[in-house]
Amino acid sequence: KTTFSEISPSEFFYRNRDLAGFSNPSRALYSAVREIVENSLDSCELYRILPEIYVRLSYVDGEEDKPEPKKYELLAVDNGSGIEREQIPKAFGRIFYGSKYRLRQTRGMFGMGGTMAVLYSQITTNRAVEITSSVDGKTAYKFVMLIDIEKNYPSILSEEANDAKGWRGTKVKLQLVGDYFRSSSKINDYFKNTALVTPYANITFVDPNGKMMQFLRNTNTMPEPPKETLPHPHGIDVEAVKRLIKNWKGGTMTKFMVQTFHRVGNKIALDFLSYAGIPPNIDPRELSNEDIVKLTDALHAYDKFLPPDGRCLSPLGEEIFTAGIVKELEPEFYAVEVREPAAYSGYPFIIEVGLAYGGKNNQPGLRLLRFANRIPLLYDEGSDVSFKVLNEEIDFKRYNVPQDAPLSIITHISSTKVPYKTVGKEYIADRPEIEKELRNGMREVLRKLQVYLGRKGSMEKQRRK
Amino acid sequence: KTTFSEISPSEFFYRNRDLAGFSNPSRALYSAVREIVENSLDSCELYRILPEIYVRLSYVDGEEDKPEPKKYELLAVDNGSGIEREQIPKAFGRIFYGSKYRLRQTRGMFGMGGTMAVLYSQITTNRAVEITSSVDGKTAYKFVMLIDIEKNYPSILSEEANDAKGWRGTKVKLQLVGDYFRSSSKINDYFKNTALVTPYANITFVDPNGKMMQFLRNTNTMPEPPKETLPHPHGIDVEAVKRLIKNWKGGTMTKFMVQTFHRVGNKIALDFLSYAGIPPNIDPRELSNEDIVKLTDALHAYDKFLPPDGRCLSPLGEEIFTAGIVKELEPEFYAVEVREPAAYSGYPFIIEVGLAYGGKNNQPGLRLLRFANRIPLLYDEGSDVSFKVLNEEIDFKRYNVPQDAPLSIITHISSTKVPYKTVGKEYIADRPEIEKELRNGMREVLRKLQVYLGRKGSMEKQRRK
Ligand SMILES: Nc1ncnc2c1ncn2[C@@H]1O[C@H](COP(=O)(O)OP(=O)(O)OP(=O)(O)O)[C@@H](O)[C@H]1O
Ligand SMILES: Nc1ncnc2c1ncn2[C@@H]1O[C@H](COP(=O)(O)OP(=O)(O)OP(=O)(O)O)[C@@H](O)[C@H]1O
Ligand SMILES: [Mg+2]
Ligand SMILES: [Mg+2]
Repeated sequence: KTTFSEISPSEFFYRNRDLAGFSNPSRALYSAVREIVENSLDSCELYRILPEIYVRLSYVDGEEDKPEPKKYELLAVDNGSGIEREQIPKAFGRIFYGSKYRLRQTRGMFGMGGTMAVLYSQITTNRAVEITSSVDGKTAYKFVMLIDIEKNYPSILSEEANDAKGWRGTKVKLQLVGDYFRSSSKINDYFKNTALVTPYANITFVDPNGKMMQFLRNTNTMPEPPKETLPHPHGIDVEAVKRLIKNWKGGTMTKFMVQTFHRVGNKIALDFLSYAGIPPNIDPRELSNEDIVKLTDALHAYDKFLPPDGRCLSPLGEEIFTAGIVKELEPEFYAVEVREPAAYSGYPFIIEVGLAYGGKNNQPGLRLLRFANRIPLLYDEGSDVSFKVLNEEIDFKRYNVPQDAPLSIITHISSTKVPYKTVGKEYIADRPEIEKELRNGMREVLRKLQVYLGRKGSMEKQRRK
Repeated sequence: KTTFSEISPSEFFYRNRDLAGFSNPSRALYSAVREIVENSLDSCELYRILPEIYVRLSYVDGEEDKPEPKKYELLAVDNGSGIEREQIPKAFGRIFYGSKYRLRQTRGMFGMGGTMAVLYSQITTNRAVEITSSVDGKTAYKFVMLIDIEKNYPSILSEEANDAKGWRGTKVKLQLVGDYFRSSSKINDYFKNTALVTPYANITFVDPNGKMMQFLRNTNTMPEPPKETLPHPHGIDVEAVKRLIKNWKGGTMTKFMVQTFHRVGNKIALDFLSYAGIPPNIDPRELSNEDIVKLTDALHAYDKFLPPDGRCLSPLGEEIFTAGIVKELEPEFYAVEVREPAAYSGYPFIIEVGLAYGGKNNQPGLRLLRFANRIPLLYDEGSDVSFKVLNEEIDFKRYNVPQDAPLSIITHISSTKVPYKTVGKEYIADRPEIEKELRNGMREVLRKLQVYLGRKGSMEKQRRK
């Protein structure tokens, strides 16, 4: 007789933590750091707070001279928005719980990254974690907690309220088994590359040996925060339409179209409804199930909807992107191309491609740096859409770029939904619309390099004469 | 004020269905077919039933002449064990619910594949699915059901009990939006490759145009079903140890070690407990939290535990593997290497590598066919450990194999836990222990090819003299 059982989301990701990037001690150390830093940066940017982020890894007493893998303490402090007292335990003690389940560009999207760091800490050290947060600079609540993995629920061991003394933000302190020897170069690259795309952030990282890496802001200008946006008709499926109708407070189909979908005005709504054969004055809640399917099919097929505009997005922008490239890569020549907004499956996105030639990096050969929603992607390059485009769709000879030229190509995608292929956010799916913008962006920066190299070459010829 | 929300597992995979392989109509059609076929084959093999599997894709009335993507009906019938009446709705209507959450080699492992097919069907067609099953050949229960995606729970529209007339098994009937034009070659390859590793199965696939692909069994010998096994000390973390202790019915530490862990006898248990500094006669439930951490660290560090044996596994075996290669690839020369059992993180695995040269496939160049627990892996080859080993760690010149030789390398891994990197089961992580066995397996079959080519070459020289 077959026995069935069910498991909670935390149980699932406990058993399958490879899927979330916690596969071995060196990778898990990296993932814990990145998930926590990304939470801090999201929080600062959403409320337009100039980020002050401090991360320290240290050996646990008595562990310093042991061989890897071994216990580390991870301490991270930010000056972000903080988390309301009632939300702190579930924010870190429940998988699929968070504030980013909306159509808005943020680093976080799955509702589980912070919780995974806590889970991994607990299963490798059997210790509770300490989460402290203040939303008002007056009171800071400190929770010492575990996760009940079978129930996917926090298990609070103690709670304290203390004077925050003006500090607003979030502090995470936990122990975990890591392998810093193996992951240090990736963790260092993570901080360097994060600084490249967030030049308005002060980021301090202290490694277990006490060495401090400090990235000081070179601008006080923060980007416009991303905005929540309405769904676009092209991306929508039947389930989503049903829910939109279920939540509809009342009014005609025309009003429903205009208020529900992105960039649909009265004129387009009426033209669409006539195309779809749906009376404009009925209430959407009167539609039968068959009508809803007919409506959904029509939403996909109707080709006069305006494409998603990118105004809800917050790309790096030429100024910030260039500042980051110049500061981190100190190139002899650089170029940046910010593409026009585009969309895949109704989700708006903006591609930005940068190029850095020579200068501080005089390593011959091509390097690819990838970013998505300001997150550096440091793993699984070979599976990423940027790598595919760069290697299969770009003809370097055509730009007279020598094979061993010291060249870095930097790609960044901003989107309300980055199409990661894994919950570990390592690489991006090859959607044709994204491929096209990457290809054109790369061609554009290479064209600019070609002009520079051409000019440089003819100036050298002049000099020799 | 930040608003938090939580989402159910089905809501998570509805929003992020790319993660599960349901990213677009052509891919989703493939994924629906494979998830259902893998469920059927698991069911037959577990109860040692010679599989009879029938899968039919057909156009939905009136859709035939529409452009892709369009609606298809998927019908799949097997002669497996069937599913108990009370379990049918949750088996297909709840994510993270299943019978494969145990330490045993099966195709399924996540408890969500069948449910994803149902979910995708519902969100693209708004139609209920029909699941029929009989466990005794007398009564067949037919459920017409939807998934309440927000609740992660089945929503049963109707239930019928009918005379099964001797049929025992499971039948799934659903509609979904697919793109057969784009996915037909992958779906066809899936069936061909499945037949390669399951030569004891009768598999029939009827495509939407009525074309029938039939794979008749060429052997009645079924492999030994895999067995559930005990965890191995090396793979265990603190959380798992705590649970094992919590479930302990009573007895000494020695008895706990012997009954809980794979291949631990009294002698090793006593030696280990003395190494760990834990009294052999106390009950494990007396251990403090610190002791449990100390016990877990010792379980990892102690090096005299016997490695996992492969006896719980069910590899293809030389006979079946060879029969499949000969039948499907009709090579001029073939070789097979079945490696000794090994383990990664305490999980036993067996690598089998096959080689097929020339014959029916005289396409010049190297082809890689990958399998895991008898599942063909047809996507993301570039990210898979087999691809990495083949391309980075094998020196073909050393075996005198010409660059354009018509060569297929076939890899198969059997394990109690295949380290997939995605829930879509597309490719496998590069664990060093797995890499090593693949490398040695590939070298072995290439050595045999080298002997063959050498002999063939010298015979041709003889002939010309
Ligand atoms: N440093 C922080 N400052 C403010 N809020 C935070 C912080 N860290 C976590 N949170 C809150 O906790 C929630 C859960 O975080 P978690 O990392 O688990 O998920 P997420 O960031 O929403 O998504 P993802 O899994 O993609 O990271 C966040 O949505 C956010 O509201
Ligand atoms: N054809 C079938 N015959 C017998 N049992 C089945 C069949 N299809 C599904 N089941 C049962 O339903 C359960 C859920 O199936 P589902 O595919 O969702 O998950 P799984 O196979 O356990 O794991 P995975 O997500 O990796 O496929 C299975 O564990 C199995 O017990
Ligand atoms: Mg997060
Ligand atoms: Mg399954």
